Amino acid sequence: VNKDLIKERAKCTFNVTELTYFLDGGKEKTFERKERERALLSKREELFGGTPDEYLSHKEKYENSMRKAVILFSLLRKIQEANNTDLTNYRNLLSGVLSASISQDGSPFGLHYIMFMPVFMSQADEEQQKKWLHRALNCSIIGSYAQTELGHGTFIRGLETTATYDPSTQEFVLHSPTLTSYKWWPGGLGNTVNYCIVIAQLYSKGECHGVHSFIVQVRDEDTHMPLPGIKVGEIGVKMGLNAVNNGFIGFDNVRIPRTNMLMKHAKILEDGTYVKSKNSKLIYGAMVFVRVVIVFDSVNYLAKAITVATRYSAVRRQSQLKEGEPERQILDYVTQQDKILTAIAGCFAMKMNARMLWDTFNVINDQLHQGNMERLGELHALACCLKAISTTDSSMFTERCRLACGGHGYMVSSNLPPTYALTTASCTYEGDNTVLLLQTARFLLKTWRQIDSGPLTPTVQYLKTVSAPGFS
Amino acid sequence: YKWENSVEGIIRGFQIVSMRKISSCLDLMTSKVMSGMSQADAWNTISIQLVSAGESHCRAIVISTFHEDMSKAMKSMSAPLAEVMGQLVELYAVYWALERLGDLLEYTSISGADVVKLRSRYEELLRKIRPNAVGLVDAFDIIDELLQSSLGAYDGRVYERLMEEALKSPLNAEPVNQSFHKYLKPFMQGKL
Repeated sequence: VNKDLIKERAKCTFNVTELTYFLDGGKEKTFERKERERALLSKREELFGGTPDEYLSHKEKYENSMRKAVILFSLLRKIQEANNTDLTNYRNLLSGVLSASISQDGSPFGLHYIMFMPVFMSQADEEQQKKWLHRALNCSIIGSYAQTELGHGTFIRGLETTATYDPSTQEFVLHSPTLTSYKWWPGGLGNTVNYCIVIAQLYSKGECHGVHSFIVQVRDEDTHMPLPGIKVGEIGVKMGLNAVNNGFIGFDNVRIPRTNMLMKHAKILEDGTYVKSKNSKLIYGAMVFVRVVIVFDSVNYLAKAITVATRYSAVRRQSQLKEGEPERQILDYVTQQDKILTAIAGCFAMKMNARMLWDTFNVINDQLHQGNMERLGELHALACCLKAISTTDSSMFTERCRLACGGHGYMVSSNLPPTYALTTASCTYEGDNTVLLLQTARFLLKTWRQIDSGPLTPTVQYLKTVSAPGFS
Repeated sequence: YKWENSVEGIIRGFQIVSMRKISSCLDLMTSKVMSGMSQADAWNTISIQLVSAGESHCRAIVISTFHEDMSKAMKSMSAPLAEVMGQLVELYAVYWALERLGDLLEYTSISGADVVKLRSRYEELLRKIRPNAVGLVDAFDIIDELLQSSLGAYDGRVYERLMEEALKSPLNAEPVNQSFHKYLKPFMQGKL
């Protein structure tokens, strides 16, 4: 071990293991994480050996990431089989194994776990869960989630893809009427998945009932050939995330059974009668869950960046602070501390906020399922702004860490450029940050209008305190 | 209300900034709508300020959650660890106060003298946390295989790893690259 790092570790004033237990959420959680890591390391050569990804072509990168993903997710499947009932365990798996992905460029199976499964679990009825959930859990089928279209992003009411019910055959006809209606960006959709949850405008008896979710088979389960009427492919090279296999898909009057509409909430009866959801807002649960996972992800990415920059800054020596002295560790320069120590503080701050968001999500999600919608707006606003701020900060602090490592930090082998590509991508996916902050502002303005008409929910309670007469 | 250069004071400051921005946005919306602008156009016109209000609200939440939850957690921590965690919370609060100084000067009673003290406190905190920097990141306990970094491995063999990675470049697989004979040599010899 480098001598400077030995010295740094010797002068640390606290017990590092105590802090590790705290960060993991307890000694047992640390042991569970170590267990998962041991499983990973049992496949060390297959997962971490070979030519570095950056020297591979786009196609080879995908093929290599698929090879690794199969190894990694076989392990994940085994771990999950032992703990498949607990949402916290599921989230831990996502945050612990998936986001600490073995690839610097993401994984083609990511969307299956992060979007396809949570959305399916929250929107599929019992029959549908019986039919598909087990297969999805053990990866007999692999799915993606297609909402965004080439010409339509966050504004989902503007989506153009249609699902028109035909009562004579009890089927939906899925159709992409224009180029702009092609689904664009879903991870794994390019060449990996054989199923997909598709969001489309539901038409029945000549009436539009708004956007709903449908499970659609995209490729043959045996040959993996795209099914008739489906035009599917990969969207090409991006700034990062190039192993995620983001894809596009278009439908040319593709027929799917009525029972493929996810019908836990709203339904289409055999004769085409539309049965409205008792509470259309219940579908928000899965969206919020995804944003919670993104906040945890941001913490993980930033933890990597600060680990790299801090250790490097202890090893790297540059310039003399005073004449005649040996070159100093760059961590001794205050400008370097400004870049790194604030990033460390930011990482800890976001970790605590991710935990708070997770706890709040669980409390409010339980209330929602009991029919209490009182805090839904608050949860949505909180998840929106914390997703926005955690990804923005993670990206900004990661870039500061890269700058703290000078030219060496520009090397892909430092893992700082790929980490920056991942963090900056998260500023736009699952809700562009500007749009999310506007949604938070909408909630805040509504709250402000009602400030005198009753008690406020916990996260905006402060507005009452600081606006009290004579306060400010 | 009087400005305080403490973590609680900074949190209060951010809460005031958030409240004032929200209130200002609503006033602006109302006056634009009253003067005949549609609700949607009024919203679009002030959307930069709305985003800023959303961000300030979130900053207030992030700092106060960090402070409150860490204060609770510190009660069950050993004294040396609790001390470092307290320093991190304060560093974070002061950092964002200095980053958003414009907002604080506009909406709170912070003074120039307070700002000078905050800057000095910031530098003092950096000095205090410096000896524990490596320990703080070691605590994340990210194994080298997942960190995947030539600069950040636990053993600190930075230069050796950088060179090992450089040698993996396919351009180092042969002493002379074929492009020399195909392109460079004819060009250098004026044959192109």
